[in-house]
Amino acid sequence: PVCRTRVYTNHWAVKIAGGFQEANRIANKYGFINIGQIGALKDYYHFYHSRTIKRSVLSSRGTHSFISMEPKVEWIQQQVVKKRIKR
Amino acid sequence: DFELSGAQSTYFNDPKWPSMWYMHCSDNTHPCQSDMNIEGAWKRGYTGRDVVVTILDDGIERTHPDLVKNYDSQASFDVNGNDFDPMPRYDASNENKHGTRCAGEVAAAANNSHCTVGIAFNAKIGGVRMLDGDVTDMVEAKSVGFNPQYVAIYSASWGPDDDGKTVDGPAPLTRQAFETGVRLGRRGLGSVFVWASGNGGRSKDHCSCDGYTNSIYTISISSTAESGKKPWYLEECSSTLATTYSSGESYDKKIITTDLRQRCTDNHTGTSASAPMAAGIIALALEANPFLTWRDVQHVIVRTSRAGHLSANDWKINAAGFKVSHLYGFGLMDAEAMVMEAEKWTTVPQQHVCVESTDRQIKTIRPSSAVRSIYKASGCSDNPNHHVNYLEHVVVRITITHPRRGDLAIYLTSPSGTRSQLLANRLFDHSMEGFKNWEFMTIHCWGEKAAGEWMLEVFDTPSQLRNFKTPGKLKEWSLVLYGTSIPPYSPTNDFPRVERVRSSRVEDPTEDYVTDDYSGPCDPECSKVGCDGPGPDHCNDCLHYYYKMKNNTRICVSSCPPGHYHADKKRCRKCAPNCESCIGSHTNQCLSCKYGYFLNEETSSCATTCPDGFYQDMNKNLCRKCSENCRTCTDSQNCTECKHGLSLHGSRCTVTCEDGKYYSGKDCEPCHRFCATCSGAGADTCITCSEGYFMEDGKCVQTCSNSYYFDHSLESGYKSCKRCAATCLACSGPGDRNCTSCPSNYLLDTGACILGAICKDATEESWAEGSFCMLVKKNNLCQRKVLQQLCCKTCTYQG
Repeated sequence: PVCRTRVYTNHWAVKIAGGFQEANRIANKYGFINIGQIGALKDYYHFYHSRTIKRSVLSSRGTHSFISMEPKVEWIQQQVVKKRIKR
Repeated sequence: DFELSGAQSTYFNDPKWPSMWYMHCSDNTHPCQSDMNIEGAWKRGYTGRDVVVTILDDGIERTHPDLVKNYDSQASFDVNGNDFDPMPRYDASNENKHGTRCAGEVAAAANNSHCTVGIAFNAKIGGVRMLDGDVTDMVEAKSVGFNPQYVAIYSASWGPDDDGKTVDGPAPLTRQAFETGVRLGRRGLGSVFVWASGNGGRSKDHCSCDGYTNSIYTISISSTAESGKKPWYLEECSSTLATTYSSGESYDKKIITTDLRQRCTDNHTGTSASAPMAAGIIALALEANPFLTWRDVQHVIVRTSRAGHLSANDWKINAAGFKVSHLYGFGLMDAEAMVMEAEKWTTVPQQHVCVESTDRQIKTIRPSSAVRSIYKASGCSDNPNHHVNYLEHVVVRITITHPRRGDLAIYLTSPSGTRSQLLANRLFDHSMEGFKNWEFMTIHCWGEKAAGEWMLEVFDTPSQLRNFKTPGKLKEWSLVLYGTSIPPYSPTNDFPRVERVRSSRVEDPTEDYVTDDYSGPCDPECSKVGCDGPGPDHCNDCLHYYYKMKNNTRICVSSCPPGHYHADKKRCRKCAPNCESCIGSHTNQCLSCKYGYFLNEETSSCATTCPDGFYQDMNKNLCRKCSENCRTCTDSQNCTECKHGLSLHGSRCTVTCEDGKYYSGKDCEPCHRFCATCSGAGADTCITCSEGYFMEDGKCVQTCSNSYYFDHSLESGYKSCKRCAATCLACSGPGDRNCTSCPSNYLLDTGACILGAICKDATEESWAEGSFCMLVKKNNLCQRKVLQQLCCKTCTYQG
């Protein structure tokens, strides 16, 4: 069987209710940088954390992980590298 | 813009045009075997004008001579670099050529004497750079959801590995981006996603294992060689909707397109060559009817594609009369048929989704045998909001555990008896993961009735020795039926479904939509007054705005389309021809301009060139004012010509002063007395020197300084002092043979400065001057250079 390793990045997708200001506030609180809304997906934001490992086989665990406990954070996902091939 | 008309065959001066066999018949003595009727669509006036296409790939060379005309910065973004410039990253291997190649197929400019011609050569083309970095769910979601109100068609020619062992698809964000795109994109008409079906022919891959091409939201495009045969790379798949040409074997003709570094190529191949072709054809159809929804586009493709000469051993006609195969879907796309169909198209009724959950009894899949599960579907007939009577896509959601996933093959048979293969055996897939809620999709039942018995078959064919103690299990499966409750096509959409005859270009006489007894749902843009049909052109009154088409049809819309403004009584009226948005119909009431035109903010009018005193802001399509003293400029800082009485200094215009004076910012002031002309007050700002003064290192002097010599040559128009060679302390001319004095530790020897250390050492050697060096001199050996240096004092000593 093929053993596939997930590679985690230092980028997160976060769903936060309350608009851009609220997303910024929560990002600042946990040391993230709010890069902006993800495409046309309302309430979904791209967060970046410069003080975590850029690529890792382990998901990130630090105080910034407590962001998921914020009441206004509805969903959060650390981004994983996907292999994509040009056809 | 290049226009085509008449029945004459098309000619472009682009050098590769004669070789573009997939666009025109090169041999006029015989009818074409089969082509995609691109010229036919062009001759009907459709070249993609005002349709925006973007390529999701590794970037786009926006400066390519064939792309620069149609390049659209609003349809472009760099997701990898998080900026607005999608230029590819250049490296020695030209790895990032892919997006530029795909873009050329869609919208390479025509008749510009360069390279090639795009299928929609007047369409706007952009690129999203997203493959040249870590691809994540978020990167994909940003890409497929980029500027959905502006971009109409997204073309993607990538996906999970086609290695025959990967099962992968869009993660939650990208799934949501697709759904949002078709629901809200293009002002509610839905974004059109075109996808290259898989390239894993040699790896026995199956494109049902690629959740992108397998999605109902993407138009999955496969390839055929010129001969109509299956190219070596092509995967079979039940979700493939249609086909365009691509390169095949070495003896087949190739696809020509733009290439990185402003070149062109005939090496583009694979399904990557086919998907952008389809995107280009769809752009022609959207120009013919900009109000086609994302589902309308798929319906138009289904109804106009044809088997033609494409060879496959599984062509079948389904119960709705459509000819379909696993290699080519509904067949080769036909651009002319599509634009004709689009012109008269009536929006299909609202899509219903019916989820039929079958029994959850776990069934064991024995090796070398099959499991069959039959489910009697009603098409949710008891629920009017979900009732599906006429099928579009059919999705089968399956959970299977299995010790070797590649040994599985899955089939689905519709109530009408159409059997499609959802999965074939995959030689290289040794995974023990099975399928967990994986969605297989088929388009083979398009147009058939949904109600009746559906049969799922799962075959297990062990390809190698396996542990049979752990057999596979079909844990659960459900049917997701997509379609409409009422017939999707109005009489105006009706024409023979099976195999169009290429020569029959005469339009069917269109009938009025007879809807006296229409009781179905109205378009969301209709007001409460009601409607006499399902489309936005059947409303008795509009909820928001309406505009009139050329044939006087009234279309209800949520806001006025580009090129129109909100006039009184809900009516959208046309702006002046060059305006994209406006506040009135006059030429001086524009708010923004169509592509290729620039808005003059002072006159509110659009023109192709900006008047004197203005420059073109290419990013915002504006004519902006030059700075005060410029007559023409390239931007606010850089004058290229000055107003009368001013002269250009660098990129700035200043007052011109007479010789011997300079402009101080207020007035012309006299130069320093050493200067004949100058740029400022000091002696070091001279441009030329006064009589009796010489230029020395940018300043004028009366006599040359030490380490400078007087140059009589008038080389630069006047006499000057030039620096001596580095070895001289002072000199009388250029080079290292004109020294007149030397630095310490150097000795002057016939105009050259020679390091004196050797001579000094010789005098201090135990060989006294009177011994060795005197012998040298006595024997006339001073002429020898080595001895002359060694005994320099003795040799130069007189007597």
